Amino acid sequence: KTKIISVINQKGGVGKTTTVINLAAGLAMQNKKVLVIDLDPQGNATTGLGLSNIDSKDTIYEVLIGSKEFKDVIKNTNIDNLKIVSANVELSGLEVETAGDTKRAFFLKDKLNHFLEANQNKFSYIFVDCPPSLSLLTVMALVVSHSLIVPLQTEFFALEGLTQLMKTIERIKDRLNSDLSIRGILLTMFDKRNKLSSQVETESRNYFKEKVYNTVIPRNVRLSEAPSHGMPVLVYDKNCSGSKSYFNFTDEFINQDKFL
Amino acid sequence: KTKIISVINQKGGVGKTTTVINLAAGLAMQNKKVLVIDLDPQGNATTGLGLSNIDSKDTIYEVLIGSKEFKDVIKNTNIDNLKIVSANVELSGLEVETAGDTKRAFFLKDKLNHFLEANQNKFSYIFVDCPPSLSLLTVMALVVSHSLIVPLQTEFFALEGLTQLMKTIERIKDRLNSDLSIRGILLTMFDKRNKLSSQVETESRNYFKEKVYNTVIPRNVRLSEAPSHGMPVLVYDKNCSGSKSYFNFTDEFINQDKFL
Ligand SMILES: Nc1ncnc2c1ncn2[C@@H]1O[C@H](COP(=O)(O)OP(=O)(O)OP(=O)(O)O)[C@@H](O)[C@H]1O
Ligand SMILES: Nc1ncnc2c1ncn2[C@@H]1O[C@H](COP(=O)(O)OP(=O)(O)OP(=O)(O)O)[C@@H](O)[C@H]1O
Ligand SMILES: [Mg+2]
Ligand SMILES: [Mg+2]
Repeated sequence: KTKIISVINQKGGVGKTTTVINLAAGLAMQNKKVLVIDLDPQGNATTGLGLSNIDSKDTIYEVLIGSKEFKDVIKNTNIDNLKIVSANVELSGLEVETAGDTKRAFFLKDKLNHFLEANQNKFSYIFVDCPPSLSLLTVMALVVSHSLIVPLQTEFFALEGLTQLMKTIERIKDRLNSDLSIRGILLTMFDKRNKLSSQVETESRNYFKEKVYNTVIPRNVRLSEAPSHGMPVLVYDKNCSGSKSYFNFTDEFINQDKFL
Repeated sequence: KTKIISVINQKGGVGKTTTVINLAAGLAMQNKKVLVIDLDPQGNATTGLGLSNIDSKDTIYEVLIGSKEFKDVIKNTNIDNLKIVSANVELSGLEVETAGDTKRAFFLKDKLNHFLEANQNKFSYIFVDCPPSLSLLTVMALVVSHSLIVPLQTEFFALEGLTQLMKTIERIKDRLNSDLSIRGILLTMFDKRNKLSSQVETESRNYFKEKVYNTVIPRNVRLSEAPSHGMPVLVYDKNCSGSKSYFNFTDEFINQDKFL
């Protein structure tokens, strides 16, 4: 059964897209069938996997407004077993264009479930890359997801934002998606020269306990270089510390998945 | 005459808030009267300047919905000459709550100009900290501003997003605010170990020429530590490389301002 997992955090620049790209690629490299849905008008997951989204008319936006079918916008990437539904700036018009519709939080769920009914074994995992906000697009992701991964940048502003995020998740769980769960919190951009990083790690493990993954993603320049080559860091430089940590995270994710 | 300047970029985590806090503080330390308007429901500028926003009912949100006057929500900070209008998560409700109102892009402009008519010499500069999106809050900022500063993180995804940002600015300029100008692009989080940083710098200077400030803000852990102490890095550690660059940027801003 296909598992739908959103990677979510309303704080900007905490590693949502980098985590989607590399966890998806890591699983694909272990022969799992994976789909990435880019749900951010910035389209970073799209370009980070080497696709262009400029002037594209077969993106998640067309699916959500009903002008294209889900199956017609699924694209290959350069990685076997990894496919993507892309996004571009058109998606930023969706909230305004659907302002009257009280059911709009369910558009993504309706379209995706319709596709999955006819394609039950096509994908093991679907990862949704969310924008840095708690508005419509992120709500749509929360409504359709079975579970969530929360990247937490080990810095003050990101830790502050976690309380608000947890409240939002609780609210969606109560009203719109009672099965929603948090798989885990992934500490990202850990900077060993920054005592704040260790403080944030200690504080999050004390508070969220086993919900915090053991893997910690270190700050590593190779991770910020990889997208400019349109590939995951796992392909760009498989031996760097960023790749090692995302390979480890992939294994930790798979082991966790066995018990879920 | 009070100059209203928004710090804007829809990409997350590029240093908008850090730039607002430290440019505002740098100018205040040179005895300019400065106001920061936190326009981000994350409330990072608010907490980064040492204020609490939890359950606060005198924020920019109350002004925009008309339940408080601008003058009643201006708060002191621990820095002489620097005041702030705070934000908290309530602000994220604004877009939904005002969905019917075709004039809502002008709410901030109406309230702020009303205040400035009666308080013409109170502030030399007003800086608006924008959220990572191009939705209502950022549009409000674009409509009220005289000019903009765009922090550009020297990494691939941030450079990619610049085209879209420029188009949005042009569109607002055409339709809603013909005097809007870009004061400059500030390169941030420059990592000298990352060849990508230099490539992004070269590319932006080639393309945007003298619009790119000479000052480049380096990646410096002290900048991410300062907010956890509720103070600008200029106060937290005035001798670190992050502070030196923001002191330099303050001077460059002042010199530029003489000619504008
Ligand atoms: N561990 C890391 N070390 C160094 N750079 C990183 C790391 N993780 C991500 N980056 C880089 O940091 C920037 C922000 O990361 P990313 O875009 O994945 O965050 P995001 O949460 O998706 O941002 P947004 O909120 O804008 O969607 C990008 O330029 C990315 O390449
Ligand atoms: N030059 C720098 N070196 C190191 N850390 C920095 C630097 N500038 C900012 N930071 C830290 O990086 C993170 C992102 O910066 P900041 O919050 O200012 O960006 P932002 O663009 O306002 O983010 P958002 O899009 O979420 O509003 C913060 O934790 C901040 O303290
Ligand atoms: Mg992203
Ligand atoms: Mg900010």
